[in-house]
Amino acid sequence: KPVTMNAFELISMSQGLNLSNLFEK
Amino acid sequence: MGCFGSKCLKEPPGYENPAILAAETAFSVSEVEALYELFKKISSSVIDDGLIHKEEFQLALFRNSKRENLFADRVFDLFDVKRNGVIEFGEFVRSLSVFHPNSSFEDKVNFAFKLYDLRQTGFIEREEVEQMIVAILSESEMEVAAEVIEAILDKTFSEADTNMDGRIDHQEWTAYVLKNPSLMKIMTLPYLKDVTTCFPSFVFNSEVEDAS
Repeated sequence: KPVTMNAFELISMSQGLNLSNLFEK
Repeated sequence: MGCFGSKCLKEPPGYENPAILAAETAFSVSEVEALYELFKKISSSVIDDGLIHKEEFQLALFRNSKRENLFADRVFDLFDVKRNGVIEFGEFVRSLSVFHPNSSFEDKVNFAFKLYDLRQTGFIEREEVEQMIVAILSESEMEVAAEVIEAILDKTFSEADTNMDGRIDHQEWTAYVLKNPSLMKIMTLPYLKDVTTCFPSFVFNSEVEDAS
């Protein structure tokens, strides 16, 4: 199967990069 | 400059004047004051000393102060510009400013490069990208064959590492994200355009007359 996703797309899915959580009440 | 009344007493170490921070960042004075409400909340969640410790950062991100995460660690380290193990208010505002919708694409690209350059060598190396992929896969409890990880790395480096030296330099990174702008989505927080609404209580502590 050909790989369609690049590494950084995958990495950007990390919860640790989701800083919007800082603003959740 | 003088220090009148009790104002200075309640300001913790690392506190900076909102007007100065606003002048240096994408935020208005009111927005900096609203961010101070958020900062106070996060920085008092475990140790009430007016500084954000790593545990407090993890707690704010994950609702769990013990949850370790490679990327949260990297973000914390980049916010901690003085490298003294805590995030001060000025560091918090200046770093968050990069994530403001109005901040420059260049600032976002530079921050992301530093984030992914785990070993701070000035290059994003294949081993670093592999380490990050392994971390994200283990975080999501996905089991992926080593060959698939290799294929993802091959694809990424064949696209990004245009001089084929096995690592991505700053120029290659910039060219790569210009071709793949969706990679910069995580570098913009729409909330930051709306912080005064998220933290309306800043008006009670505001030092500026026009806090609207």
